[in-house]
Amino acid sequence: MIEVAQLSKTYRLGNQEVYALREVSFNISKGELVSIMGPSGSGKSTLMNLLGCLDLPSGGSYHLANIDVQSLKANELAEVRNKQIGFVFQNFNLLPRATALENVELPLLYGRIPQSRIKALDSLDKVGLRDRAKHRPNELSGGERQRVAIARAIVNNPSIILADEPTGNLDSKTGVEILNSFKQLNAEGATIILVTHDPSVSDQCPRTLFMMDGCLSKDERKPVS
Amino acid sequence: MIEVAQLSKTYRLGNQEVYALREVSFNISKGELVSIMGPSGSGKSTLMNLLGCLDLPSGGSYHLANIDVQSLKANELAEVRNKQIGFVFQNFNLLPRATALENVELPLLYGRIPQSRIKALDSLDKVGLRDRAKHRPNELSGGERQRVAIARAIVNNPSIILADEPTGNLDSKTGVEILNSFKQLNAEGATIILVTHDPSVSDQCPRTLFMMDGCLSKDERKPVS
Ligand SMILES: Nc1ncnc2c1ncn2[C@@H]1O[C@H](COP(=O)(O)OP(=O)(O)OP(=O)(O)O)[C@@H](O)[C@H]1O
Ligand SMILES: Nc1ncnc2c1ncn2[C@@H]1O[C@H](COP(=O)(O)OP(=O)(O)OP(=O)(O)O)[C@@H](O)[C@H]1O
Ligand SMILES: [Mg+2]
Ligand SMILES: [Mg+2]
Repeated sequence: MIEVAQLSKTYRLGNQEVYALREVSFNISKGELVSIMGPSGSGKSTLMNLLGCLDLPSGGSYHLANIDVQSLKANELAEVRNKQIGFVFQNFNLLPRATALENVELPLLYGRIPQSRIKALDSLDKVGLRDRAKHRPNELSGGERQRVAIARAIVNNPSIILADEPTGNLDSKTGVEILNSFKQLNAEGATIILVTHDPSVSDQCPRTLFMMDGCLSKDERKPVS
Repeated sequence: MIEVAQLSKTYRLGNQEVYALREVSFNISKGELVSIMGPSGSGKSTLMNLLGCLDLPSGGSYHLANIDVQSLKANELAEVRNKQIGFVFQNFNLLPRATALENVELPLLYGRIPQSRIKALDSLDKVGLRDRAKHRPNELSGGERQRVAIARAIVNNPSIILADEPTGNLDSKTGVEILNSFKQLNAEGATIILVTHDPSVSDQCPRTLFMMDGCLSKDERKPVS
């Protein structure tokens, strides 16, 4: 499903180079639930942006469902992002002038999916925010914004969910509820990759990729209770 | 030092009222290290904004160092915020077009403090980001932005530090380093209030205020190893 080979990303800043990702290689099969951990600045979000087709690598290759992502045109990449991938951003990326409901509805409108309003309300309901539907992002708490971002990522039932620290702003009880939603979606067939700093989230994933200084330092599979 | 009596905050949204904070009362003495915990949406950031003089309550009173905050004019409130309080925002609130160094330097420039550039570099060094000084926020990882926000809050040695989920985007090792910086500042006399969802952070604070639905549900003091 996801095949990454020698994937690299270098940022240039003035005359300085930042090697954010260095020749990372791994495969993820359809239906896996994988966590990614590592120190702040180790390249996790950079990797997620490449996996989510939001950015292109400086080197190496990325095949998604056997398609070489670097061979796609811009509109084809947009189609993949809209139809196949649900992305929860570390900083949420909500539209500031739209309500929670409008933010969640957006991927459905892009994809011309019918009954978008009902589906969006349903998704908000799943993250416990039905009564916040009319609030704009600046009228929501940090954890509520995070949950709107999650609701938006799962609303069109994507086959791949990429969530960058989805429980960072949530208390443990709400975090557990969100993790259970992800496990439910995984049980229904979605391939899920979660970046997390929380060992209790990572412990519930059968596989964990550890990042260090832009490299993959360890690929650990473990039994999960 | 901090005296809060029947403090309330109600947001109005169209014809709906949101009781974000409901008659909260507590006192915090100079030099205390206090954590605030509670479910997402329970009013923690709302309370922090009032304590930080960033917003005014709908009811009740807030005395800071014996001054009734509601009696202050706008420029006096700005003076208190700049000279006495260091605030770490849950969503960082960094200036997007300024570098990390310029962001950290800003409170010193406002306060006309000399040697601002050296002090700002020193503060960035304390959070492990000396080599990210020239990066702008969108050229930093989530945890690096959080640390720039922390560096900015502590750069002018404030007597009160209000940190809203300061380790939410940090791996455990970096989070421990940041918490140790706060404990060091507390040992040097700063009064520190941390909102956190992380029990391991809260366990290191001798006192924890628990919020629930806008109310203070418990005020717990405990011995700390
Ligand atoms: N400007 C606003 N208008 C209307 N409602 C608001 C506004 N700001 C916050 N709220 C609501 O007030 C409640 C408390 O918000 P607050 O940000 O204090 O929560 P919190 O405890 O910090 O949550 P979190 O842990 O998710 O950050 C939330 O339910 C939120 O939806
Ligand atoms: N646009 C950019 N220009 C230059 N450097 C960048 C840029 N974006 C990220 N970086 C750097 O690349 C490194 C990796 O960033 P990345 O966001 O992938 O880290 P991360 O593992 O997600 O960290 P965190 O846990 O703090 O979110 C960081 O050190 C960061 O400073
Ligand atoms: Mg990140
Ligand atoms: Mg908050």
